[in-house]
Amino acid sequence: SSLTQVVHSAGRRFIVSPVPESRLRES
Amino acid sequence: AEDTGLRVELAEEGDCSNSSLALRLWVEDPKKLKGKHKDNEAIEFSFNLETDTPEEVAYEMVKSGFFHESDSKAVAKSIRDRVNLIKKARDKKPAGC
Repeated sequence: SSLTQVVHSAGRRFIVSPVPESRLRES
Repeated sequence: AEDTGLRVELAEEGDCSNSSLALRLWVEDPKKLKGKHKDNEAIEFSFNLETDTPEEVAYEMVKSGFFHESDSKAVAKSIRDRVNLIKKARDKKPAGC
C-alpha cells in the first residue's frame, strides 16, 4: 500500500508502516 | 517498553525449527528517546535468532535514519529483551513443536 515504505540497509529489509491505531491507544 | 519507550513485538513467527522471525518495533513513549525519530511508524524487520544480534539491527536502523545514534542502545535493548522472551518461550515448547 502507499502507506508502506521499504528500506534496505546492509542486506536487511525494513518495512515501515503506520502504527495501528489500536496499538497507539494502548500506550 | 517500560523503560526504553520502545515496543517490540513478534510480527510473524516461523515454526520452531525456523530461527528466522519477523519483528515489529515502534516508539511508544517518545519522551524517553533522546534523538529524533519517526513517531507513529512501525518498523518491521527480519531477525535470525542464530546469526543476528540486536546491536547490529539497531546500528542498521540508525544508519537508515529511523533513530538517532544516541538511541541505538535503547533500540538494541528493546530488541534483545523481546528476543530473549521469544527464546525462553521456545525453550518451554515441547521438542519438535
